Amino acid sequence: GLECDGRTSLCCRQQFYIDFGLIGWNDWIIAPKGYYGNYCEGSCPAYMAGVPGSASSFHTAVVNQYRMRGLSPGSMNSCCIPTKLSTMSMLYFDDEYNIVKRDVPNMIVEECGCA
Amino acid sequence: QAPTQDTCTSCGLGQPEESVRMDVEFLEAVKRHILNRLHMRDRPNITHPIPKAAMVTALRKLHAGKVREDGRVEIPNLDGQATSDHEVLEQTSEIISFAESDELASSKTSLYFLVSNEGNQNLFVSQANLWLYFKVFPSNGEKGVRRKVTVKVYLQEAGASSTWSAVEKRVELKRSGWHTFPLTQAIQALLEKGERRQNLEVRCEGCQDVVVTPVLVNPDDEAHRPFLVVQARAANSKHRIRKR
Repeated sequence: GLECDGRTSLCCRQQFYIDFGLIGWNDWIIAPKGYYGNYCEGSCPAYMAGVPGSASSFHTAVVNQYRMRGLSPGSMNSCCIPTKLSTMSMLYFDDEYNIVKRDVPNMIVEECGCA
Repeated sequence: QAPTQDTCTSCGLGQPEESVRMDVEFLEAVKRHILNRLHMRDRPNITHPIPKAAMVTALRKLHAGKVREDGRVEIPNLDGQATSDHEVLEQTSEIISFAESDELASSKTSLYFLVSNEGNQNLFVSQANLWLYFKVFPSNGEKGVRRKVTVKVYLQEAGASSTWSAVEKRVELKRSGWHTFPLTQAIQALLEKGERRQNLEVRCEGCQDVVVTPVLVNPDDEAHRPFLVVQARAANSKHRIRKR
C-alpha cells in the first residue's frame, strides 16, 4: 500500500491522528491516548485495479475473471478502499462509571488498495 | 503547496476557512464513528472522577491484557511474544463495575452494581466475578495462622425484600487479600432481563470469631472497594476465531 505524501494522486493511505486530549475526550477514554482515523484516497487507474496484494477481494477476483476472458469491463470503475484493517482496543468509562475494555475489530486502516 | 499570487491575503480567507470547515466536519465524522462502534449515542457525561485508588486496583485485575499506547491489540503467541492481531473477528468486552451502596441501606452488608448492557445489544456473558477484599486483624501471636470462614453472596431483586443465595464459598485466609466469587449466571440473567442494577448482600459466617472482615463500600478505603469484572461478547458470535 502507498502512503499519501502529497505528491501522488494514486490510491494511498492518508494518516490522520486524533489526540483525545485535544478534543476533550480524555476524561472518559483512559487508553489509548488517541485514534488513528486513517483513510484511503486517490485515484485507481485501470492498471492498478486488482493488482495482487493491493486488494484481494471477491470483486477483484470477478473483475480478473472478466479480463482473462478478454472482456474488459471498461465502464467498471475501480475504488480506493481499505485492504487491511486492524483491531483497536479501548479502555473507557461508560455512563454508569464502569470501566470498559473493548476490542473493536476493523477500527484502524492499515493499508489501502484498488479493488 | 507553495502559495501563489492568487492566494494572497487580499483574496480573503475563503480557502483556509473551507479547509478548516472540512477538518471540523471530518473530525465530527470520526467522533461519530468511534461512538457508533462503541454502541453509544453520545459521549458519557463524566461529572465526578472515580477514585484513583479504586481504579488502579481494578485495572490490575484486568483479564484480557493491556492496551497498547496506539490502541492496537496485542495477543501473545505460542512463544509468549506479543504480536499485533489484525484478525480479531468479534467484538469482545470486559466491564469493571464498582460497588455502590445506598446511604439508607438498613444493612451494612448490602451493595449494588450498575452493569451497562452497552446500547442494548445482546451480550453473552462468558464470565463474571465479584472481587472482595478481606482484612485480617491478627492479634498477638496469631500471625500466619490460617482462618476458615464461609462467605455467602445473596442476590436481591430490585424492590423485593426476599433474597436468594447465589454463591457460597469456603475461604481460607492467612493474610488480607482479594477473593473472587463467580456470578456469571446472575449477571447473564440480569442482562437478559434488560435490567442493569444488581443488588447483592454479602454475609460472612465465622468472620467475627476469627477477626476477619470483608471490605464493602467505604469512602475511607477506596483501594479495597468491591468490584465486578464481566467478560462478554456479542451474543451472535459464539466462536472466537483467530488467524495467526
